[in-house]
Amino acid sequence: TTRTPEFLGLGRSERLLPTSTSEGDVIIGVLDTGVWPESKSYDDTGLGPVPSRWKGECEQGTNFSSSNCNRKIIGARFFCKGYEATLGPIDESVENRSPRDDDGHGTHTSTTAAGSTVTGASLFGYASGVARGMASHARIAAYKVCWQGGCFSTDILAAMEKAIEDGVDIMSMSIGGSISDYSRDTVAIGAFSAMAKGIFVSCSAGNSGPDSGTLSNVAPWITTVGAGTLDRDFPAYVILGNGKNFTGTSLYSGKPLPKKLLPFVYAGRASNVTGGNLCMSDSLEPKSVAGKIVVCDRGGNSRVQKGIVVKKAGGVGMILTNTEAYGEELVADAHLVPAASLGQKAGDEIKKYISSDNDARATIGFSGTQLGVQPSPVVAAFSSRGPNPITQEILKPDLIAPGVNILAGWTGKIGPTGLEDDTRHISFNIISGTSMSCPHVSGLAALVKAAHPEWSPAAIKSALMTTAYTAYNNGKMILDVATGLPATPFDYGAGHVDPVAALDPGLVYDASVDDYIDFLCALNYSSELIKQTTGRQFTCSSKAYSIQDLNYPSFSVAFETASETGLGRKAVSTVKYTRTLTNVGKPANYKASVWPQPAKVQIKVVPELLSFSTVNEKKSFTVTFTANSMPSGTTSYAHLTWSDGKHTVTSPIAITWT
Amino acid sequence: DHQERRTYIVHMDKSHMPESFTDHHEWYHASLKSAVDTAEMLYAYNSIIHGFSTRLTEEEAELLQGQPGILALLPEIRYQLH
Repeated sequence: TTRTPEFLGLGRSERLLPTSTSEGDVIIGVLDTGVWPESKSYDDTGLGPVPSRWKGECEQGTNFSSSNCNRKIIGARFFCKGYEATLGPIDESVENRSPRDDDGHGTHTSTTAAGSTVTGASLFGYASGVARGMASHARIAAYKVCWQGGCFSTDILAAMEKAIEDGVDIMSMSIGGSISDYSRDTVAIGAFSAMAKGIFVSCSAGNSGPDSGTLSNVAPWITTVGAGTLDRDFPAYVILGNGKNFTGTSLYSGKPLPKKLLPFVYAGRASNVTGGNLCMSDSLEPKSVAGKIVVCDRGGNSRVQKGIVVKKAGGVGMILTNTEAYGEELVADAHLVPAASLGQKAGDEIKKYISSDNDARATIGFSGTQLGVQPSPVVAAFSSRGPNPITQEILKPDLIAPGVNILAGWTGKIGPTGLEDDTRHISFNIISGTSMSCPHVSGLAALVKAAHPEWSPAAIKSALMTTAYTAYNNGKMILDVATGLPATPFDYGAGHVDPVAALDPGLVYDASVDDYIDFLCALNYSSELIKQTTGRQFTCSSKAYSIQDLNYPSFSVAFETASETGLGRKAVSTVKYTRTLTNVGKPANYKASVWPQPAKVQIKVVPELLSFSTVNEKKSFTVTFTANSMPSGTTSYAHLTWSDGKHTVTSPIAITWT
Repeated sequence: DHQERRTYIVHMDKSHMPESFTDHHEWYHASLKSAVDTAEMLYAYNSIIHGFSTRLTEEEAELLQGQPGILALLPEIRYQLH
């Protein structure tokens, strides 16, 4: 990727970063749509021999042979038995029955995690710069599980099993399915086994935001990653005949519009079909749009497809306007016609202008790449939000990372829009999603693993979470683009990842396989369900298990409302959480602080001081939350920080009344 | 349609494998064949879970579910790229 290494501070602190040799020992398994091995991002120049412990293979298939692997792509496999059993044999004239990536998504995610350094990367000049993965010396093993018809759980389970056997250290999965209990969730089951073998598993949180409770991949042994923006934008300008200007975004790179204002029309008034405003295929009347710029509403079909519909009807440009469902979130696309995306407010004003002026005119201008955009990051509107739909006491997502307008490697098979009409060939593409933020964290976890090979997956997750930031340099809290207001832990979890700080967290909240099994006991899992989830035979004892005692690096407190407790409205509830911190730094004294002190809840930490004299020393503490009953849906947020003056070990606290 | 086949992940409890079997794959095959003679195994899983995946009708799935050593039958789920 370009820009994200700088945005994440990876160029600033070489002293803390692991050596290229230790980084080269880390293997990232990416379960996705495969790889396009000719991408320069898979160049293996300067990489040492493949780690001797590696048991993976480079499987042969259509247009893919073992010579397509090298010291960067050290493994490539494909899994399609489940897919073919349901949908029939793969049509090899359309899709390669091999690890070769026909889609681009898998090449994008794997190069984001661990692509080699490539100079002069860009998409038609946009986002130009030096592209590299987060762990540019780490190795990539590709497991193709996603095909044109989707990704099937039987194939995913087989791939996860093989990745574990092969010896990956990190598993990156930018996929999600329907929400189900851990014992019936293939990814959760596979991730448990991986975690038990010391493999860090990061998964995308989902793109169903900004609605609440929309997360996927929420098992506590998974690191769940939401998406934020960068300080980079691709501005496009819409100039109206009434003198008003609006700023939107675009990755259009073709011939510009003539330097004069052109007539323009709202698609809803240039169509006789229902939903004509959406510029669906064949919905526009050529006589109404010929030679004009067409305003299309977002939704219904792909954003770039709308431009093609406009072009086919004789239109010369498109303004893509958000409706209420999308608010002010702008997504940059490599349109095939001069086009710009605008937010809802600008869209509403433009539509008012069109309806008020029979000779409404406009033009669109493009101004390339803008850096230093502030505020950044902001939480992407599409990023799925908490609370956790399966276990409310575990706060999810865990953290956010760059996931908007990310440039990374791409397949040579299809153009940037993925449409049949798009015959452009590119080496890099710019796309958005929690699919893009997940491999950022996978690569950053590889850096932490390289620096601290003895750390467990939970310790790595803790390091990434407790060092994440929630405020900008000016002290103001990270914003949510969906509302324009400060985001909450249900939006960003522990905050935005800060990899340099994660390399030296001071303390970690570690957790073992036994701790996670105790967590399942606290959920009242039977021995059968525990076996289904963990593969282990275990019978919960008669001791009192508590979800609140899972040593998680964040806190989610769910109070019951008065009506549920059956007590009066003034009923006071108290919930106690126990945590254990492990010292991974020098001997130090840490002091606890809670900020901001929420008005509705009393939070007490005991003890408030923890002294560590040796590495790996463990100290426990309790946090007691006391609150009056509040109406259902009330929320409150805070943070708990342990600091020795040098390190700040911060956990988000989300409190809800249900 | 009760006759339409769906894909399932059949999760087995290896601790219930009869002593007459020396290889768990043989046991998987025997369990599947005893319930459904015509069903084919897609994958055999050996580490994350013990079990296999196969295509079954609803009736066959119920029959297999009743076999000893079956922990769970998980219907195939289609995941999406994010």
